[in-house]
Amino acid sequence: LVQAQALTKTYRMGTEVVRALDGVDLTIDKGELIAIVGTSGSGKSTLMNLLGCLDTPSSGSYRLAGLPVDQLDDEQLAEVRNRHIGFVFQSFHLLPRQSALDNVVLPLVYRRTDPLSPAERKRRAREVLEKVGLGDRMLHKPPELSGGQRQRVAIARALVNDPALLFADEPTGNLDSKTSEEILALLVTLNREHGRTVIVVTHEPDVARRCDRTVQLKDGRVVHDTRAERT
Amino acid sequence: LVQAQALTKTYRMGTEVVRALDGVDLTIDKGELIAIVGTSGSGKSTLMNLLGCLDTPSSGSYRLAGLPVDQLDDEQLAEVRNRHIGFVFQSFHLLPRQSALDNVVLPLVYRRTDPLSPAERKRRAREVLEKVGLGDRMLHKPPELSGGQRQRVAIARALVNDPALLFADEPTGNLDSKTSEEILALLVTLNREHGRTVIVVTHEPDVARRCDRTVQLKDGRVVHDTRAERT
Ligand SMILES: Nc1ncnc2c1ncn2[C@@H]1O[C@H](COP(=O)(O)OP(=O)(O)OP(=O)(O)O)[C@@H](O)[C@H]1O
Ligand SMILES: Nc1ncnc2c1ncn2[C@@H]1O[C@H](COP(=O)(O)OP(=O)(O)OP(=O)(O)O)[C@@H](O)[C@H]1O
Ligand SMILES: [Mg+2]
Ligand SMILES: [Mg+2]
Repeated sequence: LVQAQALTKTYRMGTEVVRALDGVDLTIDKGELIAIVGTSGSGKSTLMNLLGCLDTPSSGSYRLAGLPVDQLDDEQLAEVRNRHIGFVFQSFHLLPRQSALDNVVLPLVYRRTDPLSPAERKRRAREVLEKVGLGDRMLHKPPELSGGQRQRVAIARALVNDPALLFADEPTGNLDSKTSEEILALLVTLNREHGRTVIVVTHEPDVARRCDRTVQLKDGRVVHDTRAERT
Repeated sequence: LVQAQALTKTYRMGTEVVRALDGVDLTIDKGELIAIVGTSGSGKSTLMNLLGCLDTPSSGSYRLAGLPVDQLDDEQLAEVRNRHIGFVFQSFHLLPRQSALDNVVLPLVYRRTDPLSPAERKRRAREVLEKVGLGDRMLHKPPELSGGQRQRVAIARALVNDPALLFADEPTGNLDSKTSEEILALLVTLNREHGRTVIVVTHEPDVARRCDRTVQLKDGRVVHDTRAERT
């Protein structure tokens, strides 16, 4: 499903060069449940943004479901992102002046293939907000929610279009262990029962333990991949 | 040092009333190292904002170092916050267009008692940024930093004025275990060697375990306080 080869991402800061990603090769099959781990600054979010088609590499190639992503035009990319990819951002990126419900409805509004009525959109958004335990907070706006509640709105928004490929960048960073466990169970169900490919960046060993495979980054490179052990 | 009695914080959302804090009594002595725990939405950040003089309660009283906080004027409050209180926000609140260094220098710029020269401010800001492992990222702006790096800039900024009272709202939520450990060691040192009062909201049992006392919130109230056990 995902084939990344020799991916790099460099930033120029004056005379300094920051190699956020320094040559990453990664192959992910359909239906995998993968944890991406590594210390702060090791390149995890940068990698996720490339794989989720939210950013372009400085060099290297990336194919998604066989399609070379760098050859898609903006419209095609937007459609891929909307229908096939769900993304939970490390910093949430919610619209501060819209309610939780409206934030979660948004990806459904942007849908082009097989569009839904406003009533059906609201119904689906409510359903996924209840799944993450926010049934009684749907009308609150982000500034009227706790940190962990905002994180869960971001998760709900990523799930509402029922994407084949879910990227979650530290989805439990702001959650207590009980709520973390609920979110984790949700991700595992998506993978086991619905066959979704789920890629989770996490700092928590318990979360990584529940995944089938762990890929470890360090200084912008893959330094360990548990899948490689079995071959 | 901190004496909170019957603190409440309610929000009106149309016909609904949200009791973010529902009657909290809490006494904290100088030099304590306390963990505040509880599920997502239980009122931890709300409590921290009240204790850190960033917000006012709906009812109840709060004395800080013997002074009734609600009787201080805006100027006095601002001075207390600047010189005596350090606050690490759950959502960081960094200035996005300023470098990490300038973000950390800011509390020193606002200092009225015993002001510092611009050169000395920069020196102190650099020193604390190095303490949190960001020596090579000082000129990056928040959008040019990873999530965990932004969290550490927020921590550095809270420490730079060497406050007597430090509030840290989930300071390791975006950090891997190694970096978390470094930050935790820093907080313990502040408490043990410098006598600072440190109050940490945390979801991680390892962090709470290192504190001398744990206060647990649930639905806006204190439901458990390990200090009460010893009396
Ligand atoms: N401005 C507001 N208006 C309405 N409700 C609010 C507002 N701010 C907070 N709340 C509600 O108050 C409750 C407590 O919020 P608080 O941020 O203190 O929780 P928390 O314990 O810090 O949670 P987390 O662990 O998720 O950060 C939450 O249920 C939240 O929805
Ligand atoms: N726009 C940018 N300009 C310059 N450097 C950047 C930029 N974005 C990221 N970096 C740097 O690239 C490195 C990797 O960042 P990235 O956000 O991928 O780390 P991460 O593994 O997600 O870390 P964390 O666990 O703290 O979230 C970091 O050292 C960061 O400072
Ligand atoms: Mg990150
Ligand atoms: Mg909070």
